[in-house]
Parts: sequence; C-alpha cells; structure tokens
Amino acid sequence: AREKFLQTIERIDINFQEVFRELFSGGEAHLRLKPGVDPLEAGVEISVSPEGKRLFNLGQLSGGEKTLTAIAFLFSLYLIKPSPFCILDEVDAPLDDENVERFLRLVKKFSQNSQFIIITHNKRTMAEADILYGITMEEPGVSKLVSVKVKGD
Amino acid sequence: AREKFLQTIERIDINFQEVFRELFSGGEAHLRLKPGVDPLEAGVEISVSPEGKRLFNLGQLSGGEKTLTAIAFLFSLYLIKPSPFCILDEVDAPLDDENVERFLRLVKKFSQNSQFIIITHNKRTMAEADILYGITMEEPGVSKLVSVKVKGD
Amino acid sequence: MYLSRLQIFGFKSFLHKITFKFDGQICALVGPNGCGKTNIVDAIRWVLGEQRPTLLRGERMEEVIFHGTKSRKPLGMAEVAITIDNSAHLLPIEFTEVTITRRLFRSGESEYLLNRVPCRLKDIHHLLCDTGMGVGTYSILSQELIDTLLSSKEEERRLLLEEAA
Amino acid sequence: MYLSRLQIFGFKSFLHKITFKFDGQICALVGPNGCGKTNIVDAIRWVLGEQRPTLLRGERMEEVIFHGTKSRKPLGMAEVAITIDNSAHLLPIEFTEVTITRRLFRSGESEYLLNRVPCRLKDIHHLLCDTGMGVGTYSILSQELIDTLLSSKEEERRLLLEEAA
Ligand SMILES: Nc1ncnc2c1ncn2[C@@H]1O[C@H](COP(=O)(O)OP(=O)(O)OP(=O)(O)O)[C@@H](O)[C@H]1O
Ligand SMILES: Nc1ncnc2c1ncn2[C@@H]1O[C@H](COP(=O)(O)OP(=O)(O)OP(=O)(O)O)[C@@H](O)[C@H]1O
Ligand SMILES: [Mg+2]
Ligand SMILES: [Mg+2]
Repeated sequence: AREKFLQTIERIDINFQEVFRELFSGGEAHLRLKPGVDPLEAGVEISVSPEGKRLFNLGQLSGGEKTLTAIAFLFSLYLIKPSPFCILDEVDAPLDDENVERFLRLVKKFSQNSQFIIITHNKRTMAEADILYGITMEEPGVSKLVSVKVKGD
Repeated sequence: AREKFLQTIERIDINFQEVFRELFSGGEAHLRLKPGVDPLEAGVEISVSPEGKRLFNLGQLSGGEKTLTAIAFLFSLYLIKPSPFCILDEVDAPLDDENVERFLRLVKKFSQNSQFIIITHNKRTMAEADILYGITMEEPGVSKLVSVKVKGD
Repeated sequence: MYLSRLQIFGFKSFLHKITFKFDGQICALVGPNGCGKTNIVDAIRWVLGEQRPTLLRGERMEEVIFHGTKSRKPLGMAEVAITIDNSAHLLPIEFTEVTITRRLFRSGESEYLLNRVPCRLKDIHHLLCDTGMGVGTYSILSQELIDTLLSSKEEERRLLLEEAA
Repeated sequence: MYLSRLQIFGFKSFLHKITFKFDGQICALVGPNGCGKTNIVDAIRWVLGEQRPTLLRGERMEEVIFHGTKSRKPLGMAEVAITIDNSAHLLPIEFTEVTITRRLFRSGESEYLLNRVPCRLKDIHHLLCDTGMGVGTYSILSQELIDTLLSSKEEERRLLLEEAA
C-alpha cells in the first residue's frame, strides 16, 4: 500500500509540473512528501518558481501567482482521479487578462472529462460558457433565476 | 479621556452608517464597543444588513458585501482623522460592475482630501485615475516601469 | 457521470424553489454581489453530506434555513435535491440516474432520500466516498481554499491528496 | 500633506532603481500578475517603519533584499526613499518637504535617514505617529485585511479604531 501511494505521489508531481508549466508558460514546480517522515503521515511540500524567477517560499508569490499555483495543484489531482464536476467560485478575480486566457484554455481542455460550474464576474469567462445562469435579487434577500443563455444564442 | 473616546466612537458609528449606506444604496450598519467591558479594552462589534436583508452574523455576507463593508469601516475612520494617503490593493476584484461604480464614486469624493494609490486589474478603475503607472517584468523577476499616462492624454 | 439537475428550496436566500439544469460542460453562474451564487455552492456541499457548518459559512447548521428578510418570515425547512447522471456507474448503485435529497427542519430533524427512498446520512457518505464528490472533495475551489492550500499548513494539501490517491 | 515621490532600489523585485512621482489625487498601478505592484505597497510600509516581516510577506527582514533570478545575482542592499510634501506641517518638523530613507544590508545592518541626515528607526516612528501614516495605519487596504476586519477577531478592528480615535 505504501509502494502504491508513493507511486501515486510521483504521478501527481508530474501532473503538477505539467499543469503549472501550462498556466505559467514555463517555470518549475515540484510537489513531494516531507522527507524523513512516514509517508503515511508526511505533509505535502510544494515548491514552485515561475519562469526565470527564484522563489524562497510560497508566501513570496503574488496574489495571481498563488491562484494559478492552487489551480495547478487541484488539477494535478484531477488527472489521477477525475472528479465528475468541478466548481470554481470567482477564482479568476485576481488574474490579469493574459492569465485569464491561460486559465480558460485549461478549463476548456479539462471540460472534456469533467463538468465545470464557474461563478464569475469576468466577461471573458462568461463568453466561454456553454450555458449561462443569471441570478439576481429583485426582492431584497430573495434569490431569483432570471436568465439562461445557451451558447449559440 | 474615556468621555472623549466614547464620543469619538459615536462619531465613527455615524460615519460608518453614512458610508455604508452610500456603498449599499441603503441598508443599516452599526459599530459599537462590546457592552459590559471597560471601553478602554472592549472589542469593536460590527453589525450590518444590506437594504431589505436580515443578517445574523458578518460571516453570512457575500465576498463582495464583505469588501464593501470593510471599505465603509476604513473610510469611517478617515472621516475622523484623514490619512494623507490611502493605498487600495486590488480591493475592487470581488465587486460587480455596479458596485465598482459606487466604490469609484466614493473614492472620487474622498480623493479631494486624500491621495489614492490604487492597484487594480479593472478597466473602469483605471479610467478614473489621474495618473496611471504601468509595471511589467520584461526580464523575469525584474520589475520595470513601462508607462505613465496622465489623464487628458 | 455528471450533474444533471439541482433544486434548491428554503436553503439560505432561496425562498422560492429554483431548479438548475446543468446541460453543458461549462456552466457559468453570474449575478451581482450578494445575490446567492456562493449559496448555490453551499447547497451542493450540503446535499452531498457536509456536516461542518463552518464550511457553509455558519456557526450552526440551522443557519442554512431561509431566515427571513425585512418583509418575509423565516421558513421552517431547507431542502436541496441533486440529480446525477450515473450511466457510467461510477456510483456503486444500479440506477442510471441518482437523486440525493436532504432536508433540515427548524426543530433540528433531518431527512435524507436516495431516489425518493428515505435513507441515513451515512448511506449518502458511503455512496459518494471514493468518487471525488464526497465531503472533503477537491472539486470545489474558492479564494479561501487557495490561501489555505498555499499556507504553511500542510494538512489541507495532505487531505486533498489522500482523497485523490 | 501627500506623497510626492517614491524611489525603490534593491527592494524585492526592484533590481533597478525606479522612481514614482505621485502627481495626482488618484494614481493607479497596473500590470500583469507577479510584476511587482504589491511589492511597491510593501516598500511603502517598510520605509515608514514596518518591523514585522510577516506584514511584508516574509519570514525574515533580509528577504526584502533583491534575491536574484535565474540570470541575476542577489544584491547586497535594499533602499527605499519616500518624499512627503509637508507644506501643511502635519509632520512635526520644520521642513516643507520630508524624505525618509531606509536601507538594509545583507549583513543585517540598517540605516535610516531623515532629509539625508542619519537618524534612528524610532525617530521615524515618532515623526509618523498620530499622522495616520505610521505603522499600523489604516491607510492600506488589501483582501487579507478585509477578511481579518470582518472575522470574529475584534482586536484588529480595535487597533485601527484606536489609531484614528
Ligand atoms: N439563512 C439565510 N436566509 C436568508 N438569506 C441568507 C441566509 N444565509 C445567507 N443569506 C443571504 O445570502 C447572501 C449572500 O449570498 P452569496 O454569498 O451567495 O452571494 P454571492 O452571489 O456569492 O455574492 P458575491 O459575488 O459577492 O460573492 C447574503 O446577503 C445573506 O443575506
Ligand atoms: N526579495 C526578492 N527578490 C526578488 N524578487 C522578489 C523578492 N520578493 C518577492 N519577489 C518577487 O516579486 C513577485 C511578486 O510581486 P508582487 O506580489 O508585487 O506581484 P503583483 O504585481 O502584486 O501581482 P498580482 O497582480 O498577482 O497581485 C514574485 O514573483 C517574487 O518572485
Ligand atoms: Mg460569492
Ligand atoms: Mg498583488
């Protein structure tokens, strides 16, 4: 069981590098178990550096870089065991225009195997959706579904 | 000293209500010291409810509502003792288009007395600025100033 | 396997029953601040068996029931029903369509249904464990989880990793 | 009173000396993720006397010095200079223009200057206290502070309130 677990960690690490490099157009990323501790207990260490940069700890990453790194981590788990659906709640808010595009390209790719529900205020993200649900509160405090747009309308 | 402090708290409370109502186009907001504790030690309680809604604790507010409430709190302190400058780091990211407009109207009003430095990815916010500094990393990891736009250009 | 339908009634800001049909690979939910979008995410967590009120932004589970507005009285019950297409039989159950329903009453009583047949919460937990959609799933990402994932707290990353491995 | 100029050199991602002239009531800083915008905010906190590395997203103060890239060596010193227009004499000092300079060397040594005259860190703290721009100021708002302000931790709100009251 320990063997299998360690092999899975290695696969997740490879996925993590791959997805990270796609979101950052390059760079290095590694995921590993804390060394010197029982693998069945060890914490998960992440070390990343965007293309050309040197990083000493995750805290030095910018807001947008943290978001992309977390997305890469999550999707690296997906590639092992795809979850049937994926809900993203305004994760595109801290991203600049170019990173929103990279993020959407990744979502498009993964949407072939998983269903995505994305909450967003971003017009570019809305344009990528197959179906758009509009929610408002005409009456204060009471949610109401107001519109449904299907792509191609 | 205790008298003066309590009077200031009351002024801050009034400011808080005023700014909150401007950002939320209505609603109720109160700020007070925890009752039953020495005013010189008591924590600060905030209770708000956007127009027409009932709220039982601050945690129930949405992401955007929390941002507006925090801005209202900060500006209510400003009205007591204006800070010479105010730095806002991407606070507009969770706001919908209408709330960005209300936020910008408030900033315009307060900018008569304080200087604002606003970090943003939002095009509407950029349009309100008198001066726009563009920063990039042409060389990875090295910040560079690339453009300065002055309003009216 | 995918989400085909979600019905929310009496849960948080959903005074009126609302039905979402997720007929597409990418569905966007949009609307002004505070209109109920994250409440929908909370509803999905809840119907899939979430027991921690803090993960639903509350202190007690009772807080998920519509608590009224300045002009509306509180409701006595919250109900969420999620329908999952199971043609690929990822869920270990013979039905090709599975509907999980969860209800909570102000009295504190709860009801759980699997395709309209009453069951216990742990039947729902058993059904969903190992599918990637159970409690503790890595299928829901928000700004809060992003900060936790990149903090020095390695346990959160560990838990999600174990869910997948 | 307002910020008239900010110079950053060797601080975080600012390998090259960069000068900002804030000649307007509303100045926007824009650019792609990770380009250095929040680093500018850190630089302002730091030159105004911030002593907690955690408020600067680091674990040790030394981390504010440019630490190199794949193709550039680290620098040995970080320097930030802020120039404040003091015609209204809000700062208790006779100059109409006040420049505060802070330097940190890899050795751990620090230098502080007030209008190019060496001084101690506490001279800067004294100068700025009660002006709304000292350490612990409510002049800087970020998503992190928003979450703290609205959490159940009442101390943060209390501290900011005391700063104003
Ligand atoms: N039990 C409840 N009963 C009635 N209303 C509730 C209840 N719990 C929360 N709400 C309301 O739901 C609103 C928050 O909704 P939600 O968090 O879904 O907003 P949102 O659409 O995600 O907004 P944002 O874009 O700002 O994130 C609050 O205004 C709150 O008053
Ligand atoms: N001591 C240092 N030396 C060199 N580079 C550093 C140092 N500290 C931080 N950095 C770099 O600064 C970058 C982060 O910059 P910053 O947080 O200012 O980004 P930002 O412009 O605010 O981005 P966002 O829009 O995503 O918030 C990181 O990529 C990091 O590599
Ligand atoms: Mg939300
Ligand atoms: Mg930033």
